[in-house]
Amino acid sequence: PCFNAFDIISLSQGFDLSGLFEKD
Amino acid sequence: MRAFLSCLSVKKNKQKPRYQEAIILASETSFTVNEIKALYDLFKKLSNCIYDDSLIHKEEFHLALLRNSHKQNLFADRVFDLFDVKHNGVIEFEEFVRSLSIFHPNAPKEDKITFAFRLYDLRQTGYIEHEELKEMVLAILTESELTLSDEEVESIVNKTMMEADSKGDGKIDQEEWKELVEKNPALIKNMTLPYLKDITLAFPSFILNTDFEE
Repeated sequence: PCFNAFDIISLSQGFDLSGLFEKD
Repeated sequence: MRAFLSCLSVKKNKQKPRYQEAIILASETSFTVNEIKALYDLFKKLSNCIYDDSLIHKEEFHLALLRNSHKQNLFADRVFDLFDVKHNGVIEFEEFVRSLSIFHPNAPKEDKITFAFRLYDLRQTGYIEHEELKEMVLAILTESELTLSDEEVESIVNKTMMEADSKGDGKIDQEEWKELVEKNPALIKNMTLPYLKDITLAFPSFILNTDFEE
């Protein structure tokens, strides 16, 4: 594998705070 | 979905901040007073989705991020716990603004690096350790419904530890984390929310509808 673990972890939906700003 | 759509109907707020409090918050964060007004309307929607108490509960936070209030997500829990500065199980408006400020494009990179470190320091020991890193990799694999063998997961974690642990003591401290981020700035890309750059333009209705106490 050539992935950095943090690169993979950062893809979590739980980190995507843009969801807070969705209107619907 | 029905519960989420109910977020769109702003209910009576119970903790209306005073204008002076908004000025203080603006002076201590990356936001302007107008942006804090916009954030207040956003906060009202989020905090009254399930419980009509103008406090963001974990279920409401999950509903906004994951579209499901009962879905388990290690990382959403970690973000919630860091936003909940008082550790009383809810996010208050001031906590919401101060925490989101770290995600502002203009916020200091140092703050973003520190916040990300705290997110990954699951057991709050001051270090990111092998087992924590493995736990987080396994969590994202579960979340993504991906399967890797234990050997593959170990290989990813070991490689990352070798790359980050420059002192060779088997754990990543804040200094090593900072060095890793300097080499790979993309590691904190999710610590910046472009939406916050000009939330008043992105959500003009928030400003029009906001009613701070003068």
